[in-house]
Amino acid sequence: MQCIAVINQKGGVGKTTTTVNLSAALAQMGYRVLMLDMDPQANLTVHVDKRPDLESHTMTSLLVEDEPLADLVQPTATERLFVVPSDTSLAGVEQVLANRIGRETILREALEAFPQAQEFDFVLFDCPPSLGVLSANALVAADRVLIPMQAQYLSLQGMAKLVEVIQLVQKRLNPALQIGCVLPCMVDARTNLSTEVLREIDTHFGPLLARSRIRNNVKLAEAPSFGRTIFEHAADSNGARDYEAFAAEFAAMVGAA
Amino acid sequence: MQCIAVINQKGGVGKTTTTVNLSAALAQMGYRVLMLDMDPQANLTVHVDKRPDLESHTMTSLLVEDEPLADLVQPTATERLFVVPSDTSLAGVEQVLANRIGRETILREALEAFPQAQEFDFVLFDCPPSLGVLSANALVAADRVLIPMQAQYLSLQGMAKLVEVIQLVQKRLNPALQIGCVLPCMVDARTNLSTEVLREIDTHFGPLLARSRIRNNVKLAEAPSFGRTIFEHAADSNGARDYEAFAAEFAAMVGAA
Ligand SMILES: Nc1ncnc2c1ncn2[C@@H]1O[C@H](COP(=O)(O)OP(=O)(O)OP(=O)(O)O)[C@@H](O)[C@H]1O
Ligand SMILES: Nc1ncnc2c1ncn2[C@@H]1O[C@H](COP(=O)(O)OP(=O)(O)OP(=O)(O)O)[C@@H](O)[C@H]1O
Ligand SMILES: [Mg+2]
Ligand SMILES: [Mg+2]
Repeated sequence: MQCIAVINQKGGVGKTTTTVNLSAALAQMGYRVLMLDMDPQANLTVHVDKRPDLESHTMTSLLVEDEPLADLVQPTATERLFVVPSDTSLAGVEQVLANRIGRETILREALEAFPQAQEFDFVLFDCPPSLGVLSANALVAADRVLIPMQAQYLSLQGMAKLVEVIQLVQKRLNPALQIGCVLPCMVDARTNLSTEVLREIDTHFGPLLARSRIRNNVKLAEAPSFGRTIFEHAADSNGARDYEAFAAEFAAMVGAA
Repeated sequence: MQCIAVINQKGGVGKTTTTVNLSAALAQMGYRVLMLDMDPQANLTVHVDKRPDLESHTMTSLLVEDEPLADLVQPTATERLFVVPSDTSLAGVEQVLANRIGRETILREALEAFPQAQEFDFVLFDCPPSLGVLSANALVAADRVLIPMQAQYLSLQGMAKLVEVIQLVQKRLNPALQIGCVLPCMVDARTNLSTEVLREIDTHFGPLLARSRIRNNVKLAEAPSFGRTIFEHAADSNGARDYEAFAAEFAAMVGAA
């Protein structure tokens, strides 16, 4: 079981879209995949048509009330694809855990105690646009980091800080953590800006830069409004093809082939 | 002096782009405008070509070390437009202030004690993509809220939570706070998605929906890489025209004409 943190504190770069559609593409390839929604906005949860009500059990129950992970896992409409939903109460976790000893290791502990761990090939964490305790839990529990990135200048700005935080987690809490790759999202090859920023990313991250590119594609932005993955909403679209190609590259990279 | 919180916890919807270019458009109209960068990513700071070094004084000095606002204000390349920069240390403010009495009212206090308050017509706060203590400070200090919004489904999801938080601040800490308007950003009129989501925003927010629309325009995404506002980078672009039109609508709305 490989754990992957999908993270970038810059907002709106494609974290949720990547977590859902990469996971769905890996499931299509035959892998069993679990997605954890670690964002209080619960965009991933909505994207796969789950709407947590107040009674239901979400990521908050795991992080705050020590509810076992096995009780939280739900199936999605896609075969071999599962999800642990989030809800807006997750926003309060930062305060609730502020003084708890080892608060950044709660998720790792829950995954180590997860009896069905051997049934899953991948677990992907969709992180919020910040580097607080929720993202820290994801980085401590992860084997690799996947950094979606918009091919735009402001998105480039935060990369140094993100790498700094990852290195701190590697040093203090998770020495085995590796940066998997940087994935350019929402790429518009018609504009010079995309090309220039991609060149800049290549200079800084060279070998870590994925070969795949996720092109700007309105079908990817439509899919969440139907509670569907790109494969259910528009299987012939550029969005579907790009995530399929990236899933193949990603599986080969982590040696899961 | 009108204080405006530019806020939306959804990431990447155009908060920073709106704060910079609306402020610059208001400055062009003759108003004196101060921008406060409340985001640890410091995108606003970079957008107007300021690069805080470790010695310099930023929002962190105001919120954590009670440094007076007057000492932090810097001019920009645009006449009548000023900025208080941020830096990545602002990310630590959430923890540092966790147990301080009245931590959400620090910014309001600093503005009340600001001797040059009468010299400014507008103060705009660029908020991070979260609803923590930084955004709370902005909402407590603000007279009005401006909500930039992407005409996409996932951006629609968080609006109910945002309105809930605004109402809580109105009830407990800032009864005078009003929702100014909801501004559709990055609108691509060619796609049905934009039109559908705009219709949905209209049903929920009707009278609060701005008449202006900010169209998708690559010049707006290029400007920050030169440290310039849209007016310095591409004064004839759709981006410049759209923010000029919105600034006129906004000034009329707040009765500052
Ligand atoms: N390749 C793409 N083409 C077109 N639209 C896209 C693409 N990827 C994502 N989007 C849309 O762009 C917006 C931002 O994407 P998404 O919500 O996945 O980013 P995020 O990084 O998860 O945001 P946040 O920081 O708020 O968590 C969404 O409305 C999404 O539907
Ligand atoms: N109207 C527009 N047309 C094209 N690009 C835009 C437009 N508005 C913003 N952008 C670009 O989209 C990206 C997101 O915008 P911006 O950073 O202003 O959003 P934000 O809400 O401040 O993000 P965050 O949540 O990370 O603070 C940036 O790269 C910006 O340059
Ligand atoms: Mg997301
Ligand atoms: Mg911003």
